[in-house]
Amino acid sequence: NQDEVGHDEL
Amino acid sequence: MNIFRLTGDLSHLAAIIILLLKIWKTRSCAGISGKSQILFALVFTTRYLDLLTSFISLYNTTMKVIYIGCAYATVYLIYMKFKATYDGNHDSFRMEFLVVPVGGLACLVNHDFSFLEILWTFSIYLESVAILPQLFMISKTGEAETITTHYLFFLGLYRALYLFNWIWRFYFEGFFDMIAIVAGMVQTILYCDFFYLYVTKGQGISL
Repeated sequence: NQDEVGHDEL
Repeated sequence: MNIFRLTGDLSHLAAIIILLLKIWKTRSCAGISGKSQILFALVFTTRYLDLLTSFISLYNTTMKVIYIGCAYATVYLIYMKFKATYDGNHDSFRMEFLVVPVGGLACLVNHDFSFLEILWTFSIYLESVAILPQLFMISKTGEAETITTHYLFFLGLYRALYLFNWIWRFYFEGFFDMIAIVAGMVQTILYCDFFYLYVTKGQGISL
């Protein structure tokens, strides 16, 4: 699931 | 980073550059939907506000700046510099029919009800339908310049490659983002009709 802070993809 | 995501980003960059160069070199934006370009500028603006708050990598930051810069440069060329060549009569898709429902959905279905996350979700949903005015315009004019079809091909290919990137990341990293995946599937499906014509026709296309 989306757990890390923020989004690392463009 | 994996090969699908890297080639996806490069395909996206190629599409953006192809369009910008086409307008700049031919000094004309005939056949180009200014509304789709406004929507893409909005997508990048709402998605990349995190440029101000978090640093992920030099690659990430560089690409975001390039995308935003090219998006606004393209909108500027269409609506200011080469305004005389803008085909407003055929670019008649109602943007509010996309922005309003997408905005509402972003407030209802998201990972976290925070300002940046809502905007990110809005940009993901909006990107999946932002090409509709362009496809609508081509269906109205009944044709597209060859260079425009290359632009659309690379633009559609980029998100299709991202779908493989998400399969890769789920298998190797256990990472998945349902919102991005579902929106990415919708976005890619919208290009299927065009992909078929692009592959079977090769030269100018009539949707």
